Amino acid sequence: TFSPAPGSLQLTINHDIAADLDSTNAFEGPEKLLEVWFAPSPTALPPTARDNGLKGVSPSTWEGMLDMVNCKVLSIVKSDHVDAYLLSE
Amino acid sequence: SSMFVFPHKLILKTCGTTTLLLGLRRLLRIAAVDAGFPFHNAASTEDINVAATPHRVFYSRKNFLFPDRQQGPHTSWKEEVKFLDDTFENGSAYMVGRMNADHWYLYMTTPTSSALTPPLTPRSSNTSSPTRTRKIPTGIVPHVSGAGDAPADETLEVLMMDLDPELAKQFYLEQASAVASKQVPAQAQEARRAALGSLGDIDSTVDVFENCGESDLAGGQGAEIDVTAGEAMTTEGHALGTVVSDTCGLAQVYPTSHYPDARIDAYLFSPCGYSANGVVPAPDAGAEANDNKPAHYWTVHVTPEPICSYASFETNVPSGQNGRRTSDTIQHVVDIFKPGRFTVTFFETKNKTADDEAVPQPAARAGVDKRMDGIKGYRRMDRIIHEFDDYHLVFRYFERE
Repeated sequence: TFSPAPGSLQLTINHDIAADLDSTNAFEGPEKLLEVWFAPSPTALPPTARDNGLKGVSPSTWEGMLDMVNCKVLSIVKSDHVDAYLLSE
Repeated sequence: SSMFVFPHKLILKTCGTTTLLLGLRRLLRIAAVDAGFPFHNAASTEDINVAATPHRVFYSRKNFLFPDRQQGPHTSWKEEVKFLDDTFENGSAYMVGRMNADHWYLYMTTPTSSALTPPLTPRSSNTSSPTRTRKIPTGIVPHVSGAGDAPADETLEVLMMDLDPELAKQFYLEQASAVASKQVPAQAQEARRAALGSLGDIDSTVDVFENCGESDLAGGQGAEIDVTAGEAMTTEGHALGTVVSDTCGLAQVYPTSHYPDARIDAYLFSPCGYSANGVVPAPDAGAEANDNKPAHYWTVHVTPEPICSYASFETNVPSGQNGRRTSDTIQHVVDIFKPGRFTVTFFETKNKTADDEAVPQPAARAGVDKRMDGIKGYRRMDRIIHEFDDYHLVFRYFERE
C-alpha cells in the first residue's frame, strides 16, 4: 500500500472483472441516479465521522453494497477530493 | 455505471437492469458503521439495521425504455417511490416533462434541523429482524464549524435518445478496434496518456491489481509499479475506451489545455457500450495548496444499439469555470452523438443572500441562461422550471429540427 502525494491521482484496475466482461445482454439505456449527502460539505463533517468520511471507506466495503446493486468495480481513479469508480453493466 | 465517493456524499449512477435501490440500506449502514456518520434509528452500530441519517437524498431517472424488464422496486416509479418513502421521512416525488413522451422523475428529501425533527427513539440493539419498521429521518446534521458555508452546488445532466447511427458505431468494439489498429503505437500511447493526464508527469502512480480477488482489490495488496508497466497491463476495454474518448471528442469536453489536472477513466464494453468517468480538479487546485478547493466529476454512459440507443452525460463542474458556459458544454456533447431528441436537467442551489426571498435574481442563475435554449440543430420543445426550498431545477426537452 502507499499514500499518493497531495494532488496526485491513483488508477486501480480490477483485472479480474475488466478483462473478460461480456455485456451482450445489456439493453436498457436510461440509468438510475442516487445521490446521498451526509453533510452539507466536505468541510462540515460531523465530529463522529472518520477522517475523510465516506472517502475513507475501503473499496471492498463498497463492493458488498455494489453486489446488491449488481455492479462490479472495473477501475478506480482516486484523487484527494473524490474517488471515481467505473462499474460494470 | 459509475460511483463517485466524496467525504460527505456518494453518487451512484447505474445502468441496465441494475437494482440500485436495493443497495441503499447497505449504503446507510456503511455510512454509520464504517464512516462514522450519526444515526438515529438504533442504539449502536451493532444493530443490524443501523443506518446513518443523511443530510439529504436525491433519486432521479428518465422514464425506462423497458420497465417490465426491470427488477426489484424498479419496475415502476410508483414502486420506487414506495421504497423510498418506506425508507425516509420528508421525501417528495415529482415527474417533470411530458407524460406521453420523454419525461424525468425526481425524488428528494428536504433537510430539516434537529430542532424541528427530534431523533427517533433508538431501537433495541438485540433485534435481528431484517425488516426495518422505522423510517430514517433526514437532515439531522450536527452543527459544526463550516456547516453554514456549504459551497454552491450544480449538476447538469443531458439524456440523449435516438443517436445518429453512424456516430453510434464508434462505441462498438469492432469499430474501435479498427480505429485503434490504424493508430501507430506511439499515437495510441499518446492518446491514452492524454486521456489519463500524463500520469508520469505529475508524480502519480498506477496501482495495478493483476489477477486479484475482491479482497486484494480492497485491501490495497497490489504491487506499486511504474507508469510504463501500468500502460502495458491495462485491459482491452480500458485501452479501447481511451481511444474512443479521444476520437469521439469526449476527451475535449474538459480538455487538458484548459483543465490541466483533469483525468479520464474510460471503458469500452464488448460487444458494444461505453462508460467514462472524468475527475476535474478546480482551477489552481494543485498539490497541497488548495485542500478546500473541490474536485468535480463528469460521467458518460453510452448504449449504441439502434433499438435502444441512448447516451447520458452528467457533470457538476461549475458553469463558467475556465470561461466555458453550460450551453457550450451541452452543444459539444450533443454534437458527439447527434441524438434525435434529448432532455437537459440543470440543478443549482439558490442564492443564499439575505435578499434572496425578496428580490429574485434570475439573471444570475445559469439554469435560466437563454443560451441554453439555443442548441444548434435542435428545437426546444419544453422548458419547465421548478423552485424548491434551496434548489432551482430547470428541465428542457429538445428535438432535432
